[in-house]
Amino acid sequence: AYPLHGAVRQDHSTMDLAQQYLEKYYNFRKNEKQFFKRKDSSPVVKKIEEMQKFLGLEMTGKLDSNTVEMMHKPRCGVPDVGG
Amino acid sequence: FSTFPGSPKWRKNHISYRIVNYTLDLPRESVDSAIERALKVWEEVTPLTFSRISEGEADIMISFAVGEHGDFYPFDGVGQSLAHAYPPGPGFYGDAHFDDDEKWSLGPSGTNLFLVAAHELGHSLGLFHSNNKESLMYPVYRFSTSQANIRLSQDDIEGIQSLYGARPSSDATVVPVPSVSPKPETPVKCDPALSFDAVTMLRGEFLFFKDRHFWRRTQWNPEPEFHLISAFWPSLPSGLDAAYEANNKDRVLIFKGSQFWAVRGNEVQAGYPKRIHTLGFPPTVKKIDAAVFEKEKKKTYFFVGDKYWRFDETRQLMDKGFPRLITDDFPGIEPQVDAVLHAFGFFYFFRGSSQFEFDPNARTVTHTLKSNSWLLC
Repeated sequence: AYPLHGAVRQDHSTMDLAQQYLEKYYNFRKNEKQFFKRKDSSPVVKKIEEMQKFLGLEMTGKLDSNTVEMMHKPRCGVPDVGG
Repeated sequence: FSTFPGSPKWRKNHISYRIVNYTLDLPRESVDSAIERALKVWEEVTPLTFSRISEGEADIMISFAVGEHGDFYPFDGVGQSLAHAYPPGPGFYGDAHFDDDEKWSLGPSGTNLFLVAAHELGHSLGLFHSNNKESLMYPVYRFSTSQANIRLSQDDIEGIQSLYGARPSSDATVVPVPSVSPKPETPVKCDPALSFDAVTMLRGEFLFFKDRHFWRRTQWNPEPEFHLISAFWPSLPSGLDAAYEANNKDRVLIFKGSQFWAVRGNEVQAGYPKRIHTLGFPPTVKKIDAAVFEKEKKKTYFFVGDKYWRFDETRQLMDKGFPRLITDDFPGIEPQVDAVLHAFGFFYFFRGSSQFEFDPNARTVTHTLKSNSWLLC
């Protein structure tokens, strides 16, 4: 029932957080919102993996608990990718 | 490490900064000190030097703001984004903005301004984020007591030196500062060359400060304990200049450069640091070498170069007729003094690896010992 199979059960706020986080820090463009594509080809999954790789998390491509926890931590406002 | 696209950097070594406004969470002096220390972190590994201006356009403009603040990257209330900064360049480039919805602090609670400023100023100098979790330029905020004095990782040093090169090994115009190393050396208690930065008593215990650490000798355990300064007082700097206990006030004053802090037990008192000139020193005095309180007379002696001042702790004023030459009133004690202790009726002057026991009644040096004799060496 969840777009990202195997992810932590999400509510809208977590999904919103992830979207905002990826847009703000990983140059995720809004027109690439495609949560309902197959997980192994989803740009969202790839973006999540990019974030996980940069931040030293396991690259699951999912919004697992460690990833969600990391997104809630205070941080610098400068993006991690791009300029 | 990484740099911004195109690797922008300052094309000069002398960079100006200005603190445009202040958070109400901290005293102004604390904000000034945190920013100065944050810049020094980078200064110590590059040829860069920083000077502060109080008005006009500086290279790095530092400000506190909330929400939308004019650059289309609004802050977001408490948590999440703490601050951001721009890479080197004209106008708003190089500037650093801090989210004033955060609770700024100098300790482990709230958001540590010194730590965040050091990170943001790395951006102001041209560093982008690092994916190395041990690096200062890693994007996620992590405060630990060991970071109270920030040691750059090798990754941070390689990053900044890829832009500016290393600090020159000899430069007559540079004031010597302790070098920043990714693997700091720990002082060895019985090193025959050991000298102390500052020595004081605190509630009956003897404290001997050296670099980032101090030894603590209590009256019921002669074997000294060894601690990080930051483990007890996270907001204090390392490499202290002087310390003394005004024990009629249960307070230790700690000096570094032109500032001093007051601690009571393991709490740094609010309203500090203050400038040493508030004690009555002239502007020409930039730092204190050593300080000691004489309980019987309720006077504090401050040693600076070849002179000393005497401060009346009751009136909270410098005594008239000072400064005087150290050699005139303490014959046998040669300047410059590293630290002084008053105990058992004697003054103990620490100078390098030697210690001179001075009898104030006889006005003579009675014993010469090694500085670390207090540490059972």
